[in-house]
Amino acid sequence: FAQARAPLTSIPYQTPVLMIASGKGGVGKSSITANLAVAIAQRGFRVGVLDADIWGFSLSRLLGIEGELQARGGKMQPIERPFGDGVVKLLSMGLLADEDQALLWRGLIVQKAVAQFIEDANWSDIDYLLIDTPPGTGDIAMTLARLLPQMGQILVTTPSRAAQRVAQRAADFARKSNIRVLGVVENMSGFLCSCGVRHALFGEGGGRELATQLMVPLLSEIELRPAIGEGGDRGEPAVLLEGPEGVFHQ
Amino acid sequence: FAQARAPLTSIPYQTPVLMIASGKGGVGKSSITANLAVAIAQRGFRVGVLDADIWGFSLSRLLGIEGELQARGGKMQPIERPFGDGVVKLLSMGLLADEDQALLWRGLIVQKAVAQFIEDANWSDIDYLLIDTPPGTGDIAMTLARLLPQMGQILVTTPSRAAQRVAQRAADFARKSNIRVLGVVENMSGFLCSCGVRHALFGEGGGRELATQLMVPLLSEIELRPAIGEGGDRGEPAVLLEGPEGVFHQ
Ligand SMILES: Nc1ncnc2c1ncn2[C@@H]1O[C@H](COP(=O)(O)OP(=O)(O)O)[C@@H](O)[C@H]1O
Ligand SMILES: Nc1ncnc2c1ncn2[C@@H]1O[C@H](COP(=O)(O)OP(=O)(O)O)[C@@H](O)[C@H]1O
Ligand SMILES: [Zn+2]
Repeated sequence: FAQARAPLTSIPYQTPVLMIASGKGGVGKSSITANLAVAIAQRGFRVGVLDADIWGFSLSRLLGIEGELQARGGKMQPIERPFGDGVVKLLSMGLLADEDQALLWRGLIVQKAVAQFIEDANWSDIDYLLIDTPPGTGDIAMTLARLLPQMGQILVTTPSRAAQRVAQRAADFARKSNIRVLGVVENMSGFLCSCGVRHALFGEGGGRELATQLMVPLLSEIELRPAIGEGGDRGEPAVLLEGPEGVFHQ
Repeated sequence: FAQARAPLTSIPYQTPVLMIASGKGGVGKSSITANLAVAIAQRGFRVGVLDADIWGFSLSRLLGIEGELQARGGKMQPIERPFGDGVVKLLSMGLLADEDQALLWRGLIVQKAVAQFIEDANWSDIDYLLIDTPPGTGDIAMTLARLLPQMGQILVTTPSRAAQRVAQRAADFARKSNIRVLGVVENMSGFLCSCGVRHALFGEGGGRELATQLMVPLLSEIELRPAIGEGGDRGEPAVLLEGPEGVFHQ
């Protein structure tokens, strides 16, 4: 049955598809998507990244991948950049022409655009697909679930109870669409000053509590580190300098 | 002409209406809206707050104002809470019944809901109206501009170039709808450790640069302070403890 549903896209059912989601913006979801994509690629894999976060469009800048989208044989071609032994291939709403972006910004053609970025794109040579989604994704989750039944979700939150509560809502929505929640990543867990004092700038415990409530693993607790923000601004994800251990603890 | 357009709502044209906007989530827009509302109310004013941020619904929690919305004479009644010599009156999407919230979460009835929260609400006794909007507000800006021609916009950003760039887009959209941008607030400007070292955790200069580009004043540079997040989680905005100077520098 799942195989019967999958053939609309060029993404084989066996290709792991990860939806990176959050309940609210600003928890670092796009930064984590970029660093995760590069960390996997460096080990010799081809990692597709679909940036469906229309307000952010951040992945083009975060990955240092720019250019105009080309179509070949009716299929949009993701833009590639090598990292270590592998490659990241990006398809982003941010790489569309300005007038299309204006329509997206008004929320008018998002569902249609997301479906096109999956069905009318050349994703044939990838080992993994990561999908960056708009925060609080209601309808987008439903569209993705229909097109990519193998997809699993990773939820990003900060330690604050507020972020955790709204992440819970995003998880409920995913599960209603039969999307499996694979785990939680807690970001901005704390800040360690050079003097040795550690500050809980955005609260404590939200990630652990969310993982417990959802009965999924807490995959990682990522500290607040200026290197991550600076890497993002330069288009050189911090994982390149610091390695996955520097960014992801597990 | 403006008077002729205004009478659809119970908000007189002379009542200052402030739209608090941002280009992306997580810059602290809702926290700033809550603290600003309380700071004004404490001086003896009646401050209306309309929470149109459907993903966040944060203002109910941030202001410590809860309850079920009641209608009287066909008008929704904001829920009140006294602060200092004044009062804050809240109307929030977060105070609606669960099924309505589910529809909002799917983005289906947002424009309609926002219009209702303005036209079918009792805003007759307020001195100021603050409107918390979803980040990257395309259509909501247009709806609000149509109903509240006197409205001005305050843009919230962080020091990062990324947040500044997407805030620029939100400003362009506002101006297209003839909304005046009144100023920029830069939040999370830096973090001062107890040891005396100051860290620029989210970059530097984004607020200043945005204000310059838009030719509007940089109204405030707010430091990262755990008290602000903790106050938000408890429903006791930090401005209550620390005063406006503790939260807003100007
Ligand atoms: N662990 C971290 N340490 C320091 N800065 C971070 C971290 N994670 C994210 N950031 C910064 O926080 C801001 C928000 O991150 P972003 O990835 O855009 O969030 P989202 O995609 O959830 O909106 C960006 O300026 C980013 O560089
Ligand atoms: N100046 C600040 N210092 C410390 N924490 C802050 C500050 N401003 C906002 N926060 C915290 O950052 C998070 C995001 O703020 P929020 O107001 O929800 O942003 P937005 O409305 O833009 O999504 C919340 O956990 C909030 O408590
Ligand atoms: Zn220190």
